Amino acid sequence: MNLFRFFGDMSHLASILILLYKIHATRSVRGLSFKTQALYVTVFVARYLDVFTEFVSVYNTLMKIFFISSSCFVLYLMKGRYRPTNDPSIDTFRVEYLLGPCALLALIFHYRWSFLEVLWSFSIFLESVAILPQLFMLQRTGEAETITTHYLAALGAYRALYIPNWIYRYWSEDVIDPIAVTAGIVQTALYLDFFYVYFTKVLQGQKFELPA
Amino acid sequence: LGWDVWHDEL
Repeated sequence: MNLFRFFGDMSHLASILILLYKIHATRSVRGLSFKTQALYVTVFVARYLDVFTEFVSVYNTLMKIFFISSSCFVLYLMKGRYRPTNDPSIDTFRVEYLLGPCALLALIFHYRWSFLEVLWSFSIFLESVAILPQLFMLQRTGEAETITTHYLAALGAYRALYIPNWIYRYWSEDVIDPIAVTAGIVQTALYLDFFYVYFTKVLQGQKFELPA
Repeated sequence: LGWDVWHDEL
């Protein structure tokens, strides 16, 4: 564990707490993509099934349980308690265009030919594009609540911090995980456009608005 | 170079 990864994980944790706070404070899931949240549940369940078969550390196990349970809880909030505030008509990204290619990539690129390993690869590829329905929705509506942009920024920072973590691990431990690194770089790149608007507008005290 | 399966990250 190095500081890049630790702060990356903390940023991921913070992003989920910000998301739960947003839903609680505004009593609404407006501006959130149900499809992205459902993809995160898929990602976490597919990857962290190994919580039953592998033990890395107490930290690792607790985080896995937290990510699975909090993502499921968010889905419940969106489809249960706050359903009336969810607007599926603007959440129109076609997720099958993500699921199919990711499944295919996992069948081609994996470290071992076993069910859990192919599922692990699938989750890595899917995580890299899971934010697309949310970003697509943002693009469509052209604006976002400030708190929602903080959520996205924390989520993007988590992925960005994993990149120096991999460089550090390559240098200090001589290990490299080409599947995670490739997908991680793609995932971080998807946030660049968002980060530009976040830094130039939201952090200057303005509302998140995209040019018409 | 460690190409071993290494799933200690989240």
